[in-house]
Amino acid sequence: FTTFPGSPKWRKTHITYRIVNYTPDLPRESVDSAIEKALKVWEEVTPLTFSRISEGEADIMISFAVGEHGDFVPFDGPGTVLAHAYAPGPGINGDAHFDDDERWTEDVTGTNLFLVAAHELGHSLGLFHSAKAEALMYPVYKSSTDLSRFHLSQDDVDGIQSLYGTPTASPDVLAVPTTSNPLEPEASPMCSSTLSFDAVSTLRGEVLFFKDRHFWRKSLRTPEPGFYLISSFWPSLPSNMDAAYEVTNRDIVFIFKGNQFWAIRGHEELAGYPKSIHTLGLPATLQKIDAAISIKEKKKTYFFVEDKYWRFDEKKQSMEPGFPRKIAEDFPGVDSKVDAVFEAFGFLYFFSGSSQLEFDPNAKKVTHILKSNSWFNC
Amino acid sequence: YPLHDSARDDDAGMELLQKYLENYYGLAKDVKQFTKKKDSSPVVKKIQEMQKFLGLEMTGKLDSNTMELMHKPRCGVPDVGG
Repeated sequence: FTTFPGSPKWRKTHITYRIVNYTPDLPRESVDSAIEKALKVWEEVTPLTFSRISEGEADIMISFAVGEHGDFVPFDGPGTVLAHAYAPGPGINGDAHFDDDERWTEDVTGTNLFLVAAHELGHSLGLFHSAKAEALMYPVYKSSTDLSRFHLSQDDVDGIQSLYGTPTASPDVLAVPTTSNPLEPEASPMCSSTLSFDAVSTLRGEVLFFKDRHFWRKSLRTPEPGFYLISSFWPSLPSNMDAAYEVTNRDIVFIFKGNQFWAIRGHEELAGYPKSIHTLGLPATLQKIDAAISIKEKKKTYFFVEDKYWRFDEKKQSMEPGFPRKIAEDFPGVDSKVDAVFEAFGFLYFFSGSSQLEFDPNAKKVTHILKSNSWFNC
Repeated sequence: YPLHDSARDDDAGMELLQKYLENYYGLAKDVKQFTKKKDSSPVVKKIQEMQKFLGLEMTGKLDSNTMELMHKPRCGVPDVGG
């Protein structure tokens, strides 16, 4: 492997990207998915994390263009040059450009966008070309690659880790601050049959159950949840919150209390918050929400308030017309006021008091009734 | 006719080689001189550098394997640093 002259690299581990425009060759969802998958390739072997922004200047700006496209390195029509990208840095640096005179495909019948994007994003992170023919960073496109068995070569891994090091112990997980130790188990009423929650949200593959000033943190890999003070992770967040949900492709968890909401990314409390819930398009008469969930596949966020819900379009960043609708009409069986909701394994889990309803969104019915603390293996 | 096509193919090949070496291997742009230089030591060295990098036999000549690889789609970022 080689790196760019001077070995430029990002001096931070959280990188933003923005898909500036789309190729007409593929549905937008396919482009989004190919880029996400390409970033994941590098995320898995480094401490780097990526989140997508929809406006403004991102570290990595991704675009499709033909011929001369403003960087004095014109594309050449169909064939030969497929794409190019710039080493880490400000401005155009870090950006990846794809030649839209190619026929971009999800499979290998044309030019596979995922393979090219994974290569170009390697440049965006600081890798130059590799002379190893088996490496992703080899400059020549290999249409014979078996996509189902795609993996980085050791040369690619050595290259990127020479810049950023190896992944932290659990790259997806929220590290426990040094100032925060789990509270004593007896302080946690996690096995109480009357336990209810204020809010529940996923965060980087874990589930956080919020209650008063505390939260339980449950990884699917460990049977026992940790129990923490909210303030030990995020000093500015309120206690007794109303709702929380994660937007995974932005790596943000939104926290709601009263008519305000906050945003966190891992340990970081994002600037510019709290904001009014009315900036989301909720009616001015509404003073709080009960629960919320963002569905990644649909790119929609649902806000539950008493017996109604509103739906927010994450792509358009606006509330959808035709709402509110009755919860019970679209989520048959969910009849009580919702305290909290989150998604796992394709099901929605609605919490109401000490009860929990497992709802299958495809079958549109409640499939199990559980205790609210069923996730704690009491 | 065969002679004519062959000559034309040769010209096209040289043009591709020149552009390839200029774009990806830092060969100085010198259009008029390239034809004369094609057998010169700097050009041969650049061809060998390209062949070594791409995992080809280092013949220093524009052979069919080298031509084939140069025709394949690729990333536009140069293979060697400026």
